[in-house]
Amino acid sequence: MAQSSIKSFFPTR
Amino acid sequence: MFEARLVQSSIFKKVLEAIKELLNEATFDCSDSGIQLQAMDSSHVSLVSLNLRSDGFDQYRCDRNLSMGINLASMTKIMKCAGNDDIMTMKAQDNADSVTFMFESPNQEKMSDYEMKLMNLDQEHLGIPETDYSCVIKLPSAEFARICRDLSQFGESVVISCTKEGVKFSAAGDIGSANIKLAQTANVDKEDEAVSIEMQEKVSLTFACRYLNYFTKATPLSPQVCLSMSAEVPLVVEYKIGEIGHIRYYLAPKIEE
Repeated sequence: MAQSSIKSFFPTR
Repeated sequence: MFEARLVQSSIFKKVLEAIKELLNEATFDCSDSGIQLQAMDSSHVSLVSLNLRSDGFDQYRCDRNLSMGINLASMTKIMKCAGNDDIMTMKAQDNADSVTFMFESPNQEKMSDYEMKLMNLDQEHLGIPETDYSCVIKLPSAEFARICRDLSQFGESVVISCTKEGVKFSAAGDIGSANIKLAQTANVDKEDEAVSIEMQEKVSLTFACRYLNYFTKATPLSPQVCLSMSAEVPLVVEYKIGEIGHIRYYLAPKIEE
């Protein structure tokens, strides 16, 4: 299992 | 000018304990609605969102929006100087380069003030989409902390599976495997000890124990914790902070290679 990044779910405003 | 007075400085002490291991520095955004903080951990796997509403303070004044870049290790040192029952006041001039913390002992015999330099942090802000979660689990925060601690002995990841029967936390590794199942409690006399599950559809996701154990540092803030889950989106771990606000941790899931 690979750890995903929180940034891939929440767009930078 | 910004000035916020809180009779219970213990709230701020607990808030610092809840974020200081996950974050090194963060920006406290002060406005007339209150104090907000949003920051990712250094590896960008989790996000912390803190909200303290102005009406939760005993006195609150914020003439102009103010962003205070704070080194959390320094602020922790200052908060350690406060007694749990001290009254705390945070004060900063507009576009100041320092913030002052004042602590008054309950009998007003001891008055302390600490001035801390502010930092220039250009932290990126993330947009958190409103989500209607498939599963919302409320459980005693001490129970959740215990589960995360126990299961992290078995493996680096915890699988959280939620069905209508209940929620299951699983871990596996070199020494073997572990499963902890919690069923919804029936009628409990004490609200704080209830386990409640609202399930739209079942969900099973995998998360890194390390971060869950960072999040449970917020346990002293609230007797209950709320876990919100949907397929393939970050887990939300939320602790209410009295009547003044909340702290929310978002954790990106582990996904099949």
